[in-house]
Amino acid sequence: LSLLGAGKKPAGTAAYLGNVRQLATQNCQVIKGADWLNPTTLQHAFEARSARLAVNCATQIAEASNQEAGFTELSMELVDAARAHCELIVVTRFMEALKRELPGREVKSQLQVLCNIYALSLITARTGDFLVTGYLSHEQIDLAKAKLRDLFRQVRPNAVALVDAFDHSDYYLGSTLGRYDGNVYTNLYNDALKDPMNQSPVTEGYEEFIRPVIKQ
Amino acid sequence: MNTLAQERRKAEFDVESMKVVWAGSMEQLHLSQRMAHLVANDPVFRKDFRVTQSRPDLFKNTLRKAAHAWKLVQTLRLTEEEATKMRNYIDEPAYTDLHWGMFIPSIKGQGTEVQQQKWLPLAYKQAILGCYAQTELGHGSNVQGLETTATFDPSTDEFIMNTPVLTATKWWPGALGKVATHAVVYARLLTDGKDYGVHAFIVQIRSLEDHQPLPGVIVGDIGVKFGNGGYNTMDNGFLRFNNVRFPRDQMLMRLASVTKEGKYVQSDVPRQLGYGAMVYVRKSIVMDASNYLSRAVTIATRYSAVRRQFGAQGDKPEIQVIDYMTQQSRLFPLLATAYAYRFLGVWMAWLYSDVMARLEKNDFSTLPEVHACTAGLKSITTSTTSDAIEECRKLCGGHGYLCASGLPELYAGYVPACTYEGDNVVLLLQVARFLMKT
Repeated sequence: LSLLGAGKKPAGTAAYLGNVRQLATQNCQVIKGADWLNPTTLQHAFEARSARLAVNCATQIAEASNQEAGFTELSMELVDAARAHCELIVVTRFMEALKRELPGREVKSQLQVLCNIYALSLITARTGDFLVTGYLSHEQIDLAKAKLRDLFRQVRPNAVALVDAFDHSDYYLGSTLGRYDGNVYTNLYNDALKDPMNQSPVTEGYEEFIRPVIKQ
Repeated sequence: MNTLAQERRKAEFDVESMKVVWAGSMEQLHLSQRMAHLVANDPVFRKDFRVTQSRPDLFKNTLRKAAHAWKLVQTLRLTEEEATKMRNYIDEPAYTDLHWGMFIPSIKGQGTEVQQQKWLPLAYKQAILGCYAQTELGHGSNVQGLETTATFDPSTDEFIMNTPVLTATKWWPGALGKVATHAVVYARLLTDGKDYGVHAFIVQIRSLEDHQPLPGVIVGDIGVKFGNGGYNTMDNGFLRFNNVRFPRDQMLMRLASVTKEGKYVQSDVPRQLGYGAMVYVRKSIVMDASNYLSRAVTIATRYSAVRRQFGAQGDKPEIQVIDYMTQQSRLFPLLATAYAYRFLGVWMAWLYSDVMARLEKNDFSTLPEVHACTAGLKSITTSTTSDAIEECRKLCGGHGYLCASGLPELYAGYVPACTYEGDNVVLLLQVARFLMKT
């Protein structure tokens, strides 16, 4: 980060750091009635969070008498900054994937809903990062939560079909609860009857350990 | 009509098209379906009694499955891609994962042309079975701290491998305990009176006649691991060397070599080429994360639709738990995450191809970033997925704790990902170091 002032341009997944001045100063623009689901808004939020956490760490390390000791001292904050950078990558990769042609009725719109859920659920789960860096206000976080509830309602009728699309067979899942036919309780009961513990009505060990206790 | 059939009628999108998106292409979808069908309909691959088996029975059954799978590969003339898919659907950690996933790639990546010609044909037909012995009892993520030594003896043109202290005992490598005949062993290279640091060597550890450990080799299984099933199907092992001698040409010499006279020679091949294998492994780990997560989410979603709790009014049934906002707020972000990781995996596959193409042209410019961000992505995807499987278990209420739910075994099989190929927090610090340098 200290090299940025010398005009060195970061590339790849760290390219956003080239815009660090704007990311560090411009807070989230979302207000009531405005759209949290604008991809630019979402991406800016994740970039700002990552850049601000990284700059905070870099500043403190630069101020330490010994850089390596400063790195060790700040390791907890550095882990948060690294996580923020990686989560930004996941969000932007999801957004990028939706820019290409995706054939099939409403396939893209369903994935768009999921992409928004992914991004907004991360924002609400990591509110600490967004608040401590001053990027979001409490009101903006409330708006994000409200939008998330809307999105949950949209995904609800499609939830079972969305997991069917993973195309996992019953054999592969190995789960009575997750059976494709949904016939859960009959199978749980029948499987229990077949359990080795139920091969005889009276357990091994009755004569040796249970009967003496009862008959004492 | 049952509950899930009713749910499926509500869908607002084309599920078959979404299957293609998830699989990557129509060809991939058909390939997956063929291999899934092949495995599911073969009684040898039965897995429903896995959690009630003793460890020795469990392990022996895994050996049976691996041998049967190998027979199928040969009789059905499966391609490498088909065989890989089949191993995935067998859904059981086995020695073959390390043989094909670590041992062979190590020889390809670090062996010279001559070494590859000697060892790869043997490995491809499984005339030798290999593992990847890096981690030691006292050193995991810190590879530079490894203590096993390989000392060159010019008088016999051999290396002598030793385990000088208890903490240098190789510990954890899959397939090492009971199966592997050979290992790629990481050890400090000592020659010409100097320590040249950690290098890789191919060492035979068991006889090819009777499978007995060779003289000077102490090898065994490290014991029972977490959960029923899970990685208990794998013979993670320990290994100690007491003056084990092997020919000089069994040092993997693509990046550096030792002459007959004991001189250490750095090759022209850039050391960075070795990083390609690491990117490949991490790309596979991210793909695995989406796979495991999608399985847990499938179970939790379907059961949340079937299960009804509270809220019955008049003749109406109780409410499906999937209709509760508390259930949705925990489940739907995980569903979204499974898809997010799928697309991330696709991008990482591209990143791997890109970095390999650049490395071939001696362009190392993107390597620090790729190295760091794949480390970080491995870290966050595996941590999130293991937490998510546990969350899905809780989303299924008490029944999620039954092995019949499939979730305990899924969890036991997945959580090691948080600590293998680098501890997750240590990996995040690697990303942080890259960010600070940027």
